[in-house]
This record gives sequence, C-alpha cells and structure tokens, in this order.
Amino acid sequence: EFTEKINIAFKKLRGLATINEKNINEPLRDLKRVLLEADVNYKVVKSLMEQVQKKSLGQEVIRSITPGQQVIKIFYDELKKILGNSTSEFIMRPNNPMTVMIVGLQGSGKTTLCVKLSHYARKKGRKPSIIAADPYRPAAAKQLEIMGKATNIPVFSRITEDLILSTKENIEDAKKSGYDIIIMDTAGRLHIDEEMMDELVELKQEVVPDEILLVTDGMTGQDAVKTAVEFQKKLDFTGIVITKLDGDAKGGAALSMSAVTGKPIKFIGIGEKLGDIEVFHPDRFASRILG
Amino acid sequence: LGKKRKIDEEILENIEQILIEGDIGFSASMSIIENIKEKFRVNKECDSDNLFLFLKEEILKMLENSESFQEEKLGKKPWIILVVGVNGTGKTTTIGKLAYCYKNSDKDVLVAAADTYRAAAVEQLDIWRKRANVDLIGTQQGADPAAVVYDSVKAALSRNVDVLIIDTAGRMHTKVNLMEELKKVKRVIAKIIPDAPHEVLLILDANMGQNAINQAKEFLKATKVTGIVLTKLDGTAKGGVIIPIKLELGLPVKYIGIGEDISDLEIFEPKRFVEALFS
Ligand SMILES: Nc1nc2c(ncn2[C@@H]2O[C@H](COP(=O)(O)OP(=O)(O)OP(=O)(O)O)[C@@H](O)[C@H]2O)c(=O)[nH]1
Ligand SMILES: Nc1nc2c(ncn2[C@@H]2O[C@H](COP(=O)(O)OP(=O)(O)OP(=O)(O)O)[C@@H](O)[C@H]2O)c(=O)[nH]1
Ligand SMILES: [Mg+2]
Ligand SMILES: [Mg+2]
Repeated sequence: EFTEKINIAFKKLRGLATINEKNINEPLRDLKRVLLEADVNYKVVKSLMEQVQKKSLGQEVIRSITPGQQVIKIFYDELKKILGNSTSEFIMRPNNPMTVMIVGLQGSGKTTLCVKLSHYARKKGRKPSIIAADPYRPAAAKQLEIMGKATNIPVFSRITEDLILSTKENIEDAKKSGYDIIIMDTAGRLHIDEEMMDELVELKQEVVPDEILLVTDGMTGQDAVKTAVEFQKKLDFTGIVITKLDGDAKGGAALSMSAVTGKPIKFIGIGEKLGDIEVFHPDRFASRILG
Repeated sequence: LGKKRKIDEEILENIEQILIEGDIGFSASMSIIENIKEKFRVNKECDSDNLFLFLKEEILKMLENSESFQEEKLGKKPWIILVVGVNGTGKTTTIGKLAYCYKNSDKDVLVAAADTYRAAAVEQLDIWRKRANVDLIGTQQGADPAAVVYDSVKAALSRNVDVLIIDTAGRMHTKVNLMEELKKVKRVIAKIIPDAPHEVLLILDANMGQNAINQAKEFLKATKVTGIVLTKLDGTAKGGVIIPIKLELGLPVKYIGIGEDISDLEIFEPKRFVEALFS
C-alpha cells in the first residue's frame, strides 16, 4: 500500500540504532522525492522535511521505539498537519435557501460538479437547482440542460448580455420555485485574467453566496498553489473540490492548495457519473500520496 | 544574477526550485543538476549568466527533435488526425483551432465529432467548426464512436478532403475499457486506410503535474501517439513535464494552445519554451 520508495526509506530508518544528520540524510531525501513526485508543492515539501529533520535530531528518546522509528512517526505527524485533521463538512442548512458558487480554471470539472453536487444534496433531502452562468464556452448552457434533463435536476439557463443581472434573476426564480440549494456554474478562467476575476468578484458581491467552491483538477502540478492563492485573494472561497481522482494522479498539488490557503477540501470527484462524488477524508488521502 | 559568484549549495537549490516548480519533476531536475556539477566545479567562481546559459542549452538539447517522430506534413490525402487525451485538457477546442489553421492555408477540412459520450460534446464541436468554416460529421449522444469514425473516414474519401480531424471523448488512461474503445477506433480507421491515422495528437494541459508522464505512456501504447499539443500555456503553469516525457518516450510537442480563441494555436518552438521556463 506504499510505494517501493517509501518502503525502502522506512526500512533504512527503522534499521537505525542512533540517528544523526548524516545517516538520516538519504532516507529523508527519498521521502522528499516521493512527495515531489506526488506533485506536493515544492515549498510545502521543503518546509515539511526541514521540520522532520529538526524534530528528528532534537527528539527526546522514547523507550518503546527505536530513534529511526521515531523519525517515521515524526514524518507522519508532519504530513497529517498539512492534510488537515478532520473531514470538513459541506453544511446544508435545512430551512434557508443556500447558494453555492462554483469557480476554477478551464476544464477542471465545474459543470459536472454542479450536477453531482445537486444529486448529493437531493439524496440528503434538499431541493437543488442549477444556474448556468457561463456565457462564453460553446454549448456550456446546453451541456447543463442535457445533464439536468437526464438527472431530473432543474437548470435555469437564461443568460442575457448582462450576466450579473440575469444570474440574479435566475436565482430569484429558483428561490420563488422553492429550490433551497442553488448551485451556480461559472465559466472556467485564468487566475491572472483580471477582467474575468473581476467578473467573479462582482458576481460574489451581488449574489452573496453561502459557499464558494474552488474546483481543481486532481492531476494539477506545482502551479496549483499560485492559482489557489490568487482565487483566495480575490474571492476568499470557502472550500476546495478535487476532481478526476479516479485516475492515478496522486493529487499532492490540490492538497497543497488546502495546506497553503487553510481552506478545507470538501469533496473529491471520482468519475464522470452522477454519483461520482465523495466527501473528502484526509487519512485516505495520506495513503494515496504515499501509495 | 549576472555577476561572478560561487556555484554553491544556495544557487543549486535555486535552480532545483525553478526546475521542480516548472513541473520538470524530480528525476529530470536531479540529472540536470548533476550535469551542472560536472561542468562547473562546485565552489569555484563562475559567471552566473554562463550558468543559466548552460542550463538553457542543456534543456534545449533534451527537446531537440528525434528522427523517429518526424513525419511529412500532409503527405497523404485525406490526412487523418486523431485527437486523444484525458478529460478537460482542450481536445475539442484545439480541433477548432487546427481546423481553422488548415482552412486558412486553403485546405479542405472535415471534422468528426466522435465524442458520443459527454453532454453537448457534438454541439460544442459544431460551434467551433462553424467558426472555422468547415464541415462536420456527427451523430447523437450515445452512438457508437467507432461508427462515427467509420462514417467520417468514408466521407473524407468520397468528398476528397485534404484533412480529417477526429475528436474523441476524454478518458482516464487507467480505464482499460475506454482505452480499448480507442484502440478499436484506430483499427476502424486502418481498415479503410491502412497507414491511417497519420497523426495522433495527445492533448496535455500545461497545468498538469507528473501524472502527464503516465498519460503519455498509456496513450502511446494504445494509439501510437505521434505528437503532443500543450494547451493553456497562457496561464502561469510552465508545462515542464514535457521534458521528462521527451527524455523517456521521445514524444515531441507539436503545437501549443495559448488561449480560448480560434487563433490561439502556435507551432511549438523549443527556444521560446525554455526562455519562458526561466522567466
Ligand atoms: N474521470 C473524470 N472526469 C471528470 C471528473 N469531473 C469532470 N470530469 C470530466 O472532465 C471534463 C471537463 O468537465 P467539465 O465539467 O466540462 O469542466 P468545466 O470546469 O466545467 O470546464 P469549463 O467550463 O470549460 O471550464 C468532462 O469530460 C467531464 O466529464 C471526474 O471526477 N473524473
Ligand atoms: N486558457 C485556455 N483555455 C483553454 C485552452 N484550450 C482549451 N481551453 C479551455 O479548456 C476548457 C476545456 O476545453 P475542451 O476543448 O472542452 O476540452 P476537452 O479535452 O475536449 O474536454 P472533454 O471532451 O470533456 O474531455 C474550455 O473551457 C476551453 O475553452 C488554452 O489553450 N488556453
Ligand atoms: Mg463548464
Ligand atoms: Mg471534448
């Protein structure tokens, strides 16, 4: 359940009767390599390994385990810190209509998530509806309409020249029709596209969503943190969703996004079908990164 | 930078950071740094400009084109291009851009909407092909993609087009049944035109990390990929993972996507890519 490299590093450590800066150098380098190959952010890995080295060399002797085993424990503890300690719930208040804004880079899986999240809410007894707010991507509204019809989830897709106004009107219509979870699908955009980021800021100011979820592709590499920090600056989003984890991507970058912004990962996407969404579990993720 | 200083641990760490943050990956970064240590004796003084020049040259050498992936441009008619890749990388959009490109060089282009799985995939390609002013062979969602591909190759022959570009559904390289579906599509094409498809383009997103290497390996195995299109380079991601892909698999980048408009496609230029890596 761990990669060969992790097993070798742990074996080297377990075999150490005493530890010093020299003999833990190589196994710690192996651990650094595993994390980087899992796309964990460079700076996150660097500071994590520095902590592990510092605490390992400064450790007090515990009688029941060898110093080398203690290094392994320290490594796990530091890794757990960046994974977050608890499952952060996506809370759906029962009596108040709740709006959720879905944002992120192009192709990350936002539109698909809107449908999956609606289905999740419905299974929990809520009445979800989706608002189409992407007027740019060819056939974006059509994509939602088709998926909405196939899954019996209402889609409000009338978009006019004034995106902000028509979105607000769609939300009002959804609320009037008794829907209590209203999920807004926005267009994919670059965090460095000022105009497009301003559009989101304006949308947030006008709609005042209860949740803003940053949707990120599980295969993302080192640039993930940059994206997250920029979205945090402009929108102060409330949660992260990591998609496409049904492949063999480790997802270390998405994890780093959470570690650096302090924002919780709420869901993961594990496929293209309606039910392919799961609540995020940090401990399962640890074995994914190291496995 | 630009003054004489020692090649010390700090400068090597700076280089390691640039390479890894550019998604070049641990192995390739380490071997580049080993080459630096060999060429510049550590703790000797050196002009850091020279160091970075050497670094860029090293990477440029890695990206130089290998003979095995050279193919003649539009050597056959119809020239058939199969477009593949995992979900959301920019396949459909890239096809719109490619069709536009060929159309503008006075070629007769046909596109095939063989993504019969995803909602509005055909509608999306239909809008792009209208912008490019080319014809489309498509069908309903849920049809057999192999049937669409068959029809499109037959149509390409009977209409005597120069280029046929085939869009496929995004798929995880780890899903055996979906990769088998892709192999079947390839067989269907070859049954009608034995040496087709003439190009198989793997679309990779510049934001991707090390998983892109696995994708390249699997798609190469299943469909003999001939080139990569690296999309979304208009973002801040460097796309450095194409370096280990080139080193391990010999697979070259043919084009880059630099935006969401129909003209946002460029021929890959290794020198510009390496400059951008260090900017
Ligand atoms: N395998 C897999 N595919 C997914 C997952 N989530 C989304 N996809 C696929 O990824 C592709 C892109 O999904 P979309 O929902 O269109 O992404 P988007 O973020 O709305 O894209 P833009 O609106 O263009 O920015 C589609 O092929 C989806 O079916 C997932 O968890 N696993
Ligand atoms: N910024 C930017 N966005 C791009 C680029 N290429 C594609 N996109 C966007 O990425 C998103 C996904 O593009 P698609 O063409 O639907 O990707 P796909 O691979 O066909 O997706 P699936 O068929 O669902 O697997 C869309 O929002 C595109 O506009 C690019 O070069 N730059
Ligand atoms: Mg979308
Ligand atoms: Mg597509």
